[in-house]
Amino acid sequence: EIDDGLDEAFSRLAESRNNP
Amino acid sequence: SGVGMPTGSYVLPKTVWLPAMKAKGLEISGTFARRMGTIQMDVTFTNKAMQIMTDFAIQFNRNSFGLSPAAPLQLATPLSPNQTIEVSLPLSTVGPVMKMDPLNNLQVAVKNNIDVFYFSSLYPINILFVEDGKMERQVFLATWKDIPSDNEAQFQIKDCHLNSDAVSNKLQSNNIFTIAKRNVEGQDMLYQSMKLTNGIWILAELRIQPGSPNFTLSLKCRAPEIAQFVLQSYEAMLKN
Repeated sequence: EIDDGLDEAFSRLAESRNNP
Repeated sequence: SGVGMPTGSYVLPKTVWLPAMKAKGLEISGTFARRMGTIQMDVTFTNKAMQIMTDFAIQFNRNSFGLSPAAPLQLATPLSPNQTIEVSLPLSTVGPVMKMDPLNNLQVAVKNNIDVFYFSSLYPINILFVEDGKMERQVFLATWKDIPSDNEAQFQIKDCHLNSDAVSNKLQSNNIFTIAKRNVEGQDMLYQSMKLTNGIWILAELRIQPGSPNFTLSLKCRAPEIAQFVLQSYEAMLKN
């Protein structure tokens, strides 16, 4: 998949959901 | 268990919607399916009376998502005593809309040469999941942030023995699309989207802990009353 710069954003979302 | 169709979408087994004793000998059972982008009502008519049945017709009451027969009900021949006929009736979603309780309730009238009969059935909301329900990743992130946490519903899905790839594949064949997958501290977190025929988007986060059969499903939607019906669909798909 093309890196559209959103990979990092999803990582941050997942991290924040795991450690609110 | 349900019947797998060529597209891989899940179809619940048929149940009796109208017992013969309530309809002067006409028994109606059925289920709902989505095949190649078309919603279908799969109906079995059985004549348990002692006279022939003819002149069948079907009509729906207005309902939450505008479900309506897209073609007349056509039985190839009259229904003789003890005869069974199976029909797949295509449905559209452009009929009159009225919010039902529960949301997925469909009230149906069937007529034949003997009388008119009424029954209710509950359809699984996944028949409304459209084929273009994969949300742009950027839109997903913005929408997820935008929908307040008060509109988030969280559920446990228990006893599901699938890994995250199998889950994604199974859901995708039912028009639930995985947009991103992240692993955080050993948990797989799947971000998913689906869209209903009326344009309502549903965003999901599914947490899967390797080795644990219990998943956590979080749903965000601008119409939060839909969440419990989406949960029912996830459970049916993942456990069948």
